[in-house]
Amino acid sequence: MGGWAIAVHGGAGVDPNLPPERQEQAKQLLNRCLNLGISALRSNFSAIDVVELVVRELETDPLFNSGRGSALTTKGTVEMEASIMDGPKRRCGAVSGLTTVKNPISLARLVMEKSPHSYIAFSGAEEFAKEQGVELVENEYFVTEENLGMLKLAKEANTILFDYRIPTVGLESCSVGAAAMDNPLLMNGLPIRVYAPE
Amino acid sequence: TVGCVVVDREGRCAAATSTGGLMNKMSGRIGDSPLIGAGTYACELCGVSCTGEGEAIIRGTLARDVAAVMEYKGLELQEAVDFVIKERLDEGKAGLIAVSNKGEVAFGFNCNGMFRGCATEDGFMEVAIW
Repeated sequence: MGGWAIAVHGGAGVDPNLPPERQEQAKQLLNRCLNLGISALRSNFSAIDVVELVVRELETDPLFNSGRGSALTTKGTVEMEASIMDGPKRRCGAVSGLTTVKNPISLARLVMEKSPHSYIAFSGAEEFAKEQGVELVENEYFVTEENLGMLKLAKEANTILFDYRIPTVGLESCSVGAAAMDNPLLMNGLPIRVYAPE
Repeated sequence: TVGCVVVDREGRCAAATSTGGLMNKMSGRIGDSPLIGAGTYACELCGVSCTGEGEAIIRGTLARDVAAVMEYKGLELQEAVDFVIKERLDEGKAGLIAVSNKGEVAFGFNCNGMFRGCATEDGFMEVAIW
């Protein structure tokens, strides 16, 4: 049997021009979360408790796309989702469409432990949150100025921003334009060919 | 999207993922993070949390596949992560972190970067982006 191990992530697909100070901020948050998890593991916390503890910290900090600092819907609101899974008995809990729950990961855990289901979403999840007495906040709490700016950018580009390889039709080589023209159908704001295998 | 995977001293694995989804997404859109087996999975062998293009992660059942190739192909953790990132994503861009019940930690991604950090009891610790 090996010792304990922990890993955290804050998202994939990074802006290639991310300013150094933002990179440093991200590393500091990742370090803080790692150390939070390490001290819990050294105090013999169980794995399921540690993953919830660390993700709560990441949801509370606005730097990454979760909890406060979440990406915005096309309406400029926040709809959050989360899931948690405990290896030994493969127990799991998941939530989607949350708009007022401060820490979605803790509600996902309550779904796993206090409900007969594995996944509860939208209004049902909000009702369950009220029943369970988890901390609720206004949707505005999750919205940051930076993300309002990002949403404006995404709307102007008529696309969704999840990484930086989104083909910009017309501006680049005509092959990209041509390909897009061949198949102008868009899905989620992207040329359908991105989803071709589908 | 944020995530954490842990194996504790008893060899128990767990995984957790949380997200706001995609900027400018349609209201009601559900991504990979809450889907067990896609964005998040944990069993006796390992714990996995994914991030990136949700639609590609869902279609590839990415998190479960790491456990499956360990179980059925006998791959070690990092081999399993590399295999899944290379073979299961089609054109999608994504990344994942994973731990095994042997106290190993691994990660993989096929995009330009992933915010990540990992540590093990024998003193290894790394925080990186690119």
